[in-house]
Amino acid sequence: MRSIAVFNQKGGSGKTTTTVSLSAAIAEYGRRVLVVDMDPQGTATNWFGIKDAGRGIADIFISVRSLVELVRPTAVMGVNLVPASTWLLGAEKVLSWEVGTVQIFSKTMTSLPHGQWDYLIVDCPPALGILTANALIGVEEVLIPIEAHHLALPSVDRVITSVESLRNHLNPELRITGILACRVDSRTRHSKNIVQELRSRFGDLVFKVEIRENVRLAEAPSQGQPITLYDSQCTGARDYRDLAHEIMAGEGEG
Amino acid sequence: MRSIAVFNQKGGSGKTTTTVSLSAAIAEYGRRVLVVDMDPQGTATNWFGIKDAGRGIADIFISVRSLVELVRPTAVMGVNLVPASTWLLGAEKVLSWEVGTVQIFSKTMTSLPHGQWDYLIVDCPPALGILTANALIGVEEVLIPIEAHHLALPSVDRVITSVESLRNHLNPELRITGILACRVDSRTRHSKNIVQELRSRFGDLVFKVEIRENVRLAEAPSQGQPITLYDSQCTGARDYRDLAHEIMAGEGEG
Ligand SMILES: Nc1ncnc2c1ncn2[C@@H]1O[C@H](COP(=O)(O)OP(=O)(O)OP(=O)(O)O)[C@@H](O)[C@H]1O
Ligand SMILES: Nc1ncnc2c1ncn2[C@@H]1O[C@H](COP(=O)(O)OP(=O)(O)OP(=O)(O)O)[C@@H](O)[C@H]1O
Ligand SMILES: [Mg+2]
Ligand SMILES: [Mg+2]
Repeated sequence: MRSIAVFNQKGGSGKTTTTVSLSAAIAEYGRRVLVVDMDPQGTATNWFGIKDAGRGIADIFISVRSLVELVRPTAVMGVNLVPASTWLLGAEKVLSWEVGTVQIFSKTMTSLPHGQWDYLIVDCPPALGILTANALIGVEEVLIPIEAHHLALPSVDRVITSVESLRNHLNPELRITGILACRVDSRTRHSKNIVQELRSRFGDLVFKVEIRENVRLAEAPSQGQPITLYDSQCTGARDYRDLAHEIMAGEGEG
Repeated sequence: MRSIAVFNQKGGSGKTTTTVSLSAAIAEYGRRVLVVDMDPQGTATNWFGIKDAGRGIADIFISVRSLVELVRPTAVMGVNLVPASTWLLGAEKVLSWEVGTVQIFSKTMTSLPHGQWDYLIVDCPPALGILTANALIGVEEVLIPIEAHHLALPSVDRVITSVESLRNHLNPELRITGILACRVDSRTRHSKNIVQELRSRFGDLVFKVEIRENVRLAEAPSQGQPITLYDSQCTGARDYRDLAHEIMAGEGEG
């Protein structure tokens, strides 16, 4: 099973949009995907229309339930979800950076039955706190979305520095799946300039596919559907299918 | 002096863009503005072109320097800045939610000489952690920016709930300056629908002015200038001047 955390501490990078859209696109190709919502805001949980999340993922921190017990079905074929809830805020306040608390998630991942899912994708909150640290220590890959705007540029270096530090101390397997340019607005020169800057600074780390600005992606959560179901032929759906294809091409690399 | 925290835990709401643009617009009307960057990412600090921030605001938490000692000039007439730095990340990890740690900022605000500034505006990170709690307890008003997208809607109720709880327990003065619709894209029906939903749910709490999507706002930080200097006649500059005017009209209300 490939395990990917979607993270960038810059707010509004496209983390949740990427987690939900990519999961659905990968499932279309017949893979089985488990999404974990590690954001106390529960944006991905809301998007999948889960209303009665209970404590959700917080249960691995505040009681001793295992990850597999928290898995829910979704309306999207091939996609399961471990929901988030505001209980996560309480868990975060209680957890300190002591030894062991950052490995709670990676330990409970062993409760997942072997071979049941092909991909595990974790949506992270916009901060490198205890919750994100748990996600980054439990997975083997990090996907870094970034809005194609100047303000977001410094965030990529920060994430890469954090990944390197975690790799050196706590998770030697951790590698970067790629840097994903999001909300690329073909109408403005600014977006093009930023994507060019990303490619010249980070080379092959940047995905070939760019996710274009597409209002259908902003509308889809209002219907509780991923873009692949909400408007299957729009540019948003096509871009995320291309991303799924590019990521799946790397399956042998792990 | 009016003191306003710009906060929404939803990432990418337009907090930093509003803090920098509004401060510059208010200063154009002759008021003196002190900006405090409480976000460890230091997005506002970078935007103002401050390279040697030192520890910045973190010093009020990790040593006993007072706020007034940390004030810096900026290239914008009438605007001063207390910069942020990544030291804030260390401060956040060390601070616990014990009594007193959430009032550190409000205590040090008394070090500001009376009458030197007309407005204090605090840019908050996208989370209700110790740093944001300090900001919300130290100020008297909260301005809530929101991107005009469906995914952002639940964030407004959350902020209002947090404000009410802080008002009841720690800061009886705290009130909402207003809810600001940001990145309103006149080309899409979606944006219009979301703004309409905000107005029907929150009524007069929503500012009359809407900040339109304008790529010049995304470009301005690459030149280290607020929108009022970068492109004084663009819609971004005009919208934020209208916002400054609407906020200043409320000066007698405090
Ligand atoms: N390609 C796109 N086209 C149009 N809108 C988009 C696109 N990608 C994301 N958005 C919108 O941008 C905003 C930010 O996206 P999203 O919420 O997924 O980012 P995030 O990184 O998860 O934010 P947070 O930091 O709050 O977790 C949302 O309003 C979303 O609808
Ligand atoms: N009116 C606007 N028109 C176009 N782009 C905008 C506008 N307002 C903000 N932006 C862009 O949207 C993105 C998010 O804005 P900003 O960084 O100010 O939000 P934030 O709430 O401070 O984010 P964070 O949660 O990371 O602190 C930035 O890339 C910014 O350039
Ligand atoms: Mg998100
Ligand atoms: Mg910001």
